[in-house]
Amino acid sequence: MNIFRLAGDMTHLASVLVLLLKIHTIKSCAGVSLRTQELYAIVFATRYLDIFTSFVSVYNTFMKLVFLGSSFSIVWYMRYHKAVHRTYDREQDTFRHWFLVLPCLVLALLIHEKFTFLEVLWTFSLYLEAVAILPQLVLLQRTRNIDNLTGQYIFLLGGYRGLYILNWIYRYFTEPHFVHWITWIAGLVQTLLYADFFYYYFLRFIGGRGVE
Amino acid sequence: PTSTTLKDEL
Repeated sequence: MNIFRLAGDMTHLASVLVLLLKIHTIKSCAGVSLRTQELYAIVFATRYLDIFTSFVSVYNTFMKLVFLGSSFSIVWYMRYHKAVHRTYDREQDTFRHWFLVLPCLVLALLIHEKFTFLEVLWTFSLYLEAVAILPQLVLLQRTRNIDNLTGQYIFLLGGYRGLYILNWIYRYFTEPHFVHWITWIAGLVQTLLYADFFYYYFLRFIGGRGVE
Repeated sequence: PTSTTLKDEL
């Protein structure tokens, strides 16, 4: 564990808590894409399949449970909780996210580090996470103005993988033979997809107004 | 060379 990875995990945790705070306290998911949340639930479900078979640390297992629990409960809230579901913008959240799942699965079957069931699904979760934010970014452009909580959520979610990239650079220089191109490229693509959001976020943030 | 792993990451 290094400071970049810890910062990345805490940023990721913060993004999840901000979204849960918004949905649970003000019972609103306005501006939030259910499709992105569904993709993230699949990402965690396929990435943490080894949660019961390989123990890394209490921290690791705890965080996996938090991410699994929060992603599925957010999907549940947005789908089935009456008050929250009412604030879901179904007409605007129309990105065909299932079209992202198959290509990621095919790509994982073609490009992976080891051809085992767990490894292929783990690689699939990397590719899927890289594009999982697309429905949310499309929704963002359609709804123009979003509230601060949603803006913070997207900012933190985009930032965590950027911190992971710093973690990989650090590990590359400190651990011999630490080379994982698949993860590095997927992480880079994921972070670059947020580039224009970050641009507008900082413009608005510096301007002191909401994210538009 | 000992292959490093990413499975200790989230």
